[in-house]
Amino acid sequence: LPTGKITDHDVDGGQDLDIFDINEAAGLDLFEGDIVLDERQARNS
Amino acid sequence: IIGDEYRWPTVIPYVLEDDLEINAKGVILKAFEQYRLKSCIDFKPWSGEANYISIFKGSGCFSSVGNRRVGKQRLSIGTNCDRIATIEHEFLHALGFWHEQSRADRDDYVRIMWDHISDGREHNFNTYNDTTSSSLGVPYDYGSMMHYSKNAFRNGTEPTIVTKIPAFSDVIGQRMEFSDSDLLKLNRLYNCTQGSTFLDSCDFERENICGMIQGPGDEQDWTREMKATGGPDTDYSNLGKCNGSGYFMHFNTGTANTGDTALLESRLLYPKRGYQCLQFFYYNSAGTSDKLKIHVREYNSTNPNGTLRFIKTIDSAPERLWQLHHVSLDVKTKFRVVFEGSKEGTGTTEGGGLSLDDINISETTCPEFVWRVKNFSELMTTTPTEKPIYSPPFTSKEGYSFQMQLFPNGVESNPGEIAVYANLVALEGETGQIWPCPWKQMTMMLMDQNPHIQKRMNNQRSVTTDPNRKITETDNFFWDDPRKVGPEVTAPDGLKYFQGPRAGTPVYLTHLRARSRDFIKNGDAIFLLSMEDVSHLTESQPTPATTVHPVTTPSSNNNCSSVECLNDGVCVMDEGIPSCRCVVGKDWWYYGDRCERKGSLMDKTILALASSLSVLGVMLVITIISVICVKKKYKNRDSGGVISNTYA
Repeated sequence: LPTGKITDHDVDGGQDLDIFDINEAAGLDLFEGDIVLDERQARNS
Repeated sequence: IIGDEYRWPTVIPYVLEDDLEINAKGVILKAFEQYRLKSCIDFKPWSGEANYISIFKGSGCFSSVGNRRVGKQRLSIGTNCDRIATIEHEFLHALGFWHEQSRADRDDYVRIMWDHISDGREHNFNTYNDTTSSSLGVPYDYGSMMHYSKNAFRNGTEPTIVTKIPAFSDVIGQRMEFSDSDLLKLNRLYNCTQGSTFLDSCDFERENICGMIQGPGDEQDWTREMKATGGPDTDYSNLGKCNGSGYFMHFNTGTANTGDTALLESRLLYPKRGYQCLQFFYYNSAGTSDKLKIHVREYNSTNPNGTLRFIKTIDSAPERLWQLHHVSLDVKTKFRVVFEGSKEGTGTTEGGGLSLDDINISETTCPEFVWRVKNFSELMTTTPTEKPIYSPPFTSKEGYSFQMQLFPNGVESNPGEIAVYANLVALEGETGQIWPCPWKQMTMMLMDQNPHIQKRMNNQRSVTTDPNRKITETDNFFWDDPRKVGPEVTAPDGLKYFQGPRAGTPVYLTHLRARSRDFIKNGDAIFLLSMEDVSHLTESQPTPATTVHPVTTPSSNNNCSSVECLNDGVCVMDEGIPSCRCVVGKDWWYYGDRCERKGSLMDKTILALASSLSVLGVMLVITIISVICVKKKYKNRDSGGVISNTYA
């Protein structure tokens, strides 16, 4: 098809971001990357 | 995680918080559908239950592990987390699963490259012993969606996880769908015996043909074959690759008489939802006028022997190809699906007929559109980067047309990966739409053509038309009428239309993954496309904060309608008695019959300090009094006596 160049929108900014990359980029330092611990678990870990 | 206290009920109450992106809300609902299809886990909008999962848009994708029994348990689906596998992954955490790499036996299967891990992130590679975490008797699973990806937490360019079997090095960290082992573990943990919305699947590999029967009142039978004269040469499940297997059902119209019919009926099925999707592969090598019709035989108390109801005729010209078909059903009582082959043409020939394989019946909605990309395997290697293949335009129920753009060899930014985009289309004569297009979710799903619907790991991405989104650096709306914001194009068949801007991803799937499983069968790929209206998801779901009386049963006096829980508390029926469940924070909580009092850790500290000081004060007073008394006593004795030397 003879299309002109039209504006794209790349979801995820066009990157193959895994859960851990997304959280790291957001400045999160969660347990194992994406786990929220309660106080008791945090103490144990 | 070991411990019954961490389990949820099999029907999990949820709240979609208002801050979630609309696309994310739609994908969350799709993830719930996968849970329903593949396990007994179901989800229902929260209606006053004590514990529920509240999904919100946090700064990333995260969850707690298991049911923490805190009332509102939050799960974040933030920006870039709106992928079905990411959502399923976070919900598996919430259901009680840790990451696969933290299993006690992890080191038997992968090597952790400690030198390649970022400083301070080593703790993410701890393992749990089998008193804390159980693998439920399921072998270590490289294909689990709960596995880390090989580069997780790395400090440079080298991977942090190396699989001991090299073939799995690029398999770990898949974010497509549940693996078989993920489902086995989930179903074991929650004692599931079947999927909530699954009804039947048959690939005809077993002689009992899954309990299907030859219908009454017909002249011919369907027969179980490996090959038929006139086609097909092989079945679809195995494509004839395995010796001694590869069966399908065939109605030979070549030898039948004009007017003959053959009925093939499924076993009895028991619907719960009232709507179903029948999916099957169909090979038509019969005459052009021979037909395949779909009926349902419905049973109820007035018709114990069942009544046949016609659904539709499969409209498909003879072609040397197994074609995928979907039929939407709306059955509410016990039923069978009936395939009726009929010979309408005249004369007998040696071969040819109607063939069926890989039948699946589930209580789900059917995909709206099927786009088969022939020779996709070859296209991945021969198509230049940046060169798209366009699907034909598809028109949704609401009258919007769209198409998919497929880049088999990727785009400039990511060559060698499959890229997919969706765009709106304006066809000639189309009128009546609202522009910019409001809240339509377009889903592009590459079908894993495994014969069994519950074992499929489809790859899908969705984009939603946000009517407020603008094209960068312009005043035009992105999802406006393509006649206004897009060029006119002409398809190879001469069809002219306007093509709007496109949204999608250049990293849809790697070639390696695309060549895995059954994404490509006989060289072809099948994309299942849909455009669903998700505008209802812009509305708020009732939450504890907005609902004072979540559970009400007007007919009864002894219920939550007579109880008012304060401070966002929730009324629940506890063994028939209404009681308030109060909101709890990290270091504070509400309590009392109506959650009218607030407590906090600081209150407790002050109380403890005050008590200690009081006790100290009382002890001090007692000591002082005692000292004074003793002093007084001895003073009195001194002053009353006469001391003299009586022996002098």
